[in-house]
Amino acid sequence: HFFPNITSIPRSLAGNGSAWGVFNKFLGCHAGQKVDGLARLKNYFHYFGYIGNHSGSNFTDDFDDLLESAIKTYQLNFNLNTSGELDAPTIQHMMRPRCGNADIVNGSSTMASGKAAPPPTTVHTVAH
Amino acid sequence: YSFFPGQPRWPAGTSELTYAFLPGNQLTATVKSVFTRAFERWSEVIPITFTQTEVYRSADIKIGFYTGDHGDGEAFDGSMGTLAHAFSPPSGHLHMDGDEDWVLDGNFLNAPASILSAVDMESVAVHEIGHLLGLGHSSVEDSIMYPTLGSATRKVELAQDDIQGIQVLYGSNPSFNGTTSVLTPGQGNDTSGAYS
Repeated sequence: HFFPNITSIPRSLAGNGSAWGVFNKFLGCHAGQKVDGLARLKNYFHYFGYIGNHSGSNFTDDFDDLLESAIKTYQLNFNLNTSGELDAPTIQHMMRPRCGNADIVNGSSTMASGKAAPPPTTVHTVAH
Repeated sequence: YSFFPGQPRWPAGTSELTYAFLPGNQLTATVKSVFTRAFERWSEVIPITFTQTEVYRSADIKIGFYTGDHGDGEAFDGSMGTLAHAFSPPSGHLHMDGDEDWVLDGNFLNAPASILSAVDMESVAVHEIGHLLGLGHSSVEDSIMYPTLGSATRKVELAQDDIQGIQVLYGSNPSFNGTTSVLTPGQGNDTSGAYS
């Protein structure tokens, strides 16, 4: 669908919104809950690398540690409050259209989450 | 900025890369010119030029519009959602989601508020070319390589973060003086997009 300018988009196509608009219903969900459709959210995080392949792809609707960890990493990467909760800024950000490439490839990322913690061998020094 | 694991890049000494469009898409010259502009934004800062070729099979970079499952294991999801994806060097594959409402002129001033599905094609093209060259996603919101793009939003000018990242891989274009030029059709970044 190519349009020379925005005014040439037919009204019939306007207002489709985000393919991830359904995520709105998860606003306020938190660890320990079980909510219908939460597995779809896990699929989203799996697709973009926030849940590793080792976790399989048959996700449950449980708001478990796996999901909380994925949310925290996502929030870190996108400079959101790292609460691990599905707050409004996080949900709204997840619904934005985006590049299909994963943020985390094979478990590694040099986005903010990959730079947050120093490697274990780092020795903290103080200038003297 | 970030790189793909292993920091893949086009081979050292590469000074020119060719690109071609999937013949089956039958893209117009106007659509192709959007990509030409997007390539120019990167060639301005690194010592690599991009040349269009009609020979799709032998082109270094292959650009195509696809819908749904198109055989690479990364199915598109219809309007909005994922907009495009591209593979790390030296794969050269850039896939755009054919279900999006792609806007060519990059002008979203006075856009009707009801148009939630409009996507600026050049903004996405510049981002995906970054992947083709070896850049991963960035957490810097102003950067081209930030993963999300609001609808009816234009972001086409490389940020310092993008320039630093790509120059780690390829060095600087000797002609680059530290600032990028504004390319026609003229509008720079418009991240205040009404719907972003």
